[in-house]
Amino acid sequence: MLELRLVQGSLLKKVLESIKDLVNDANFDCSATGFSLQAMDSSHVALVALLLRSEGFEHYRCDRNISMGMNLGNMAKMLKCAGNDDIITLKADDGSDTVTFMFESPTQDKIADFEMRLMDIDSEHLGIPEAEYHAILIMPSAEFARICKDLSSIGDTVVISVTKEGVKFSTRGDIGTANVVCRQNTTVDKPEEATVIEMPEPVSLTFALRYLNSFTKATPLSNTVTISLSSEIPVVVEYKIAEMGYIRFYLAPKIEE
Amino acid sequence: VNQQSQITSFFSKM
Repeated sequence: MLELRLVQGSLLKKVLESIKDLVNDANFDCSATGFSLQAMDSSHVALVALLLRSEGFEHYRCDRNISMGMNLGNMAKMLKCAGNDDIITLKADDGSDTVTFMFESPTQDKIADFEMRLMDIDSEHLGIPEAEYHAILIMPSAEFARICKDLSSIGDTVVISVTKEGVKFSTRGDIGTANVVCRQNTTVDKPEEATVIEMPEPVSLTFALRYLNSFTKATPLSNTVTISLSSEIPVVVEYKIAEMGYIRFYLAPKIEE
Repeated sequence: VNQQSQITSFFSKM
């Protein structure tokens, strides 16, 4: 028996909005520690890893480890029917091939339940090694989204270079070139507006902007985004989810041939 | 030219 009750149902709504266009079908894994997902996009260039820890749920019952295959587009359609302030409960009986989403309005005067068929998805988990990053950026998530959106109107790849001066996002295309430099800025009145650069050493990597733009769909989840870079390995773009977990996007770099 | 690499060449299947 599985029953997960999330008072801040809007978090699950936002999670689905941020991954449904990147990944079509995925397995949600439920265990005593929490509700998680790991999936690659269809071209195996990006990977998303989601974790919602069990303590973040008001009620978390998971009798045994279970993996539920879902079509994320259909799941997003059902979650769109939940109000932003609704409590969302996810239920599945042992051995059943469906999952039920229950939406309760805050005043408990409206209760809806949506049942969705589960799918068999044979996806293998990838081992993600803990890496020492050459540069870690923490910046306002809206700012990062704006930069990715603006640069993608000029070119389709971005070179992200981190030096002690700051971080530079560069692109070029048919109509010309664009460079955006963000300097470390910790003299802000609200901590979430700071741009922090931890850079043990300079690094420069090239990525496809369309994936970064897809990752920024997670912007509503967190005021800040953490971008961890190291030469020749995938970048990690992480959005924290309230006090309960995170959504991490990994993107393989474009390598000079 | 920049060749797009794949995530599977960095993270091994468990």
